[in-house]
Amino acid sequence: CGFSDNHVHSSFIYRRLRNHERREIQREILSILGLPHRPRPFSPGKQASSAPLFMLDLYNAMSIEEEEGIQQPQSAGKGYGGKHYGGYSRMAHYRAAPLTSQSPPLPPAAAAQDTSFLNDADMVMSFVNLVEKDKDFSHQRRHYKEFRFDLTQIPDGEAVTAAEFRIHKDRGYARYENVTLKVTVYQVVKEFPNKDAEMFLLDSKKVRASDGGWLVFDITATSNHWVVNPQQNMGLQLCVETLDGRSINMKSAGLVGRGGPQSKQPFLVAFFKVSEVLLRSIR
Amino acid sequence: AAGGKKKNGNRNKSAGQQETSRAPGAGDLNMSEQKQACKKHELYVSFRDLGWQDWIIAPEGYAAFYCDGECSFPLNAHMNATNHAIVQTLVHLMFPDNVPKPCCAPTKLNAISVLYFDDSSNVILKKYRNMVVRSCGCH
Repeated sequence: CGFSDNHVHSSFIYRRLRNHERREIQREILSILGLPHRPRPFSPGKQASSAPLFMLDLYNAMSIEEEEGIQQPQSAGKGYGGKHYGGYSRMAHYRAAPLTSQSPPLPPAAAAQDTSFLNDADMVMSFVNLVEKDKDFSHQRRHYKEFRFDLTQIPDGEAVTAAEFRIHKDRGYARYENVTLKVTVYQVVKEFPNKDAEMFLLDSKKVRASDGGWLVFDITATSNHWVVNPQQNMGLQLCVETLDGRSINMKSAGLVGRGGPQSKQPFLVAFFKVSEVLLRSIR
Repeated sequence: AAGGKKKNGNRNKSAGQQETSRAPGAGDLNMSEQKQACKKHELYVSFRDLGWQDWIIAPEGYAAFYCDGECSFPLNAHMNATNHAIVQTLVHLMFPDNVPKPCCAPTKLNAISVLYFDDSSNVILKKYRNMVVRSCGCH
């Protein structure tokens, strides 16, 4: 008589929900998801954008972990909760390896061999780039691009444990064929009307102009800072220069901005750990 | 259990009467009265049927199981006689006139992940632990 695993296919008859049943179930599920109402996302064709595609890979990886219930080897370092997550940084390192023309297109993050940090996360959120126009020129003749993300939509009780800025790079213009470029991301600390903004260097990568794929920049500290001080969120600046310090514009370096295809739009993705356990009331 | 107590308390009662105090075994009830034993039932929730496929990216729906059914003797794997006697004694000490009735409820729960858009078209992947019933039993 063991009741524990008798999954009996009940005779539950499949039928259309009546209107009041549908509303009742919708209300119940929204309360489980912790949503005040059902979201109404605006952008058409959004499913094919870069962020949803990336997130769908993570979802599939997470679902496989759940189905197989495989115990993830504890990630090296201090594990997930510590300052340095072996899994995550190893993964970030893995994905940030310089792109080479021989390197296969980067597998989706989820496919990376070490997704233990993903398994530790309670929530992952991707943010669309809000900057309407791509500024591409500075006062000191320095080319740069601006990116803004609204991190105020984060549900209460979530703490950022890892965050990355992802921008796609196509092959650069032929004239830079064998040139090595340095792509640098800064946090904008203070803006001024008639001179360049004050900035804080976050991360930089060296890539060959002829390479293609996703560039991943770790911006965990900045994201945490913006969540705690949303008024100080002035966005990111990205610039590209040759190794001898000459600034070149994004397009000729092959970096894809807002003008590029939906599937290659830059976005920010943040991993969260719930700081307090949200208990669902029994119904 | 109450029947059992009466049976022990009045030994001199005729065997026939004792028969009536025995908890009815499954075989004694006719089909209409026999309630189903505690088990897991499936309730598939389709987000498409709810008209939500424009903002929920994955999954398309999920099997939301629920537990229902009668918890009576014979005991199951979780409530062996010793545990039952302990529960019985403890409850009796606290509420002498209550007869504890085991209830049909989840014994194992699974997590479920949902991928959806928020109002600003940001994408949220959230894991809900202990959300889906995996197995039921008598508590």
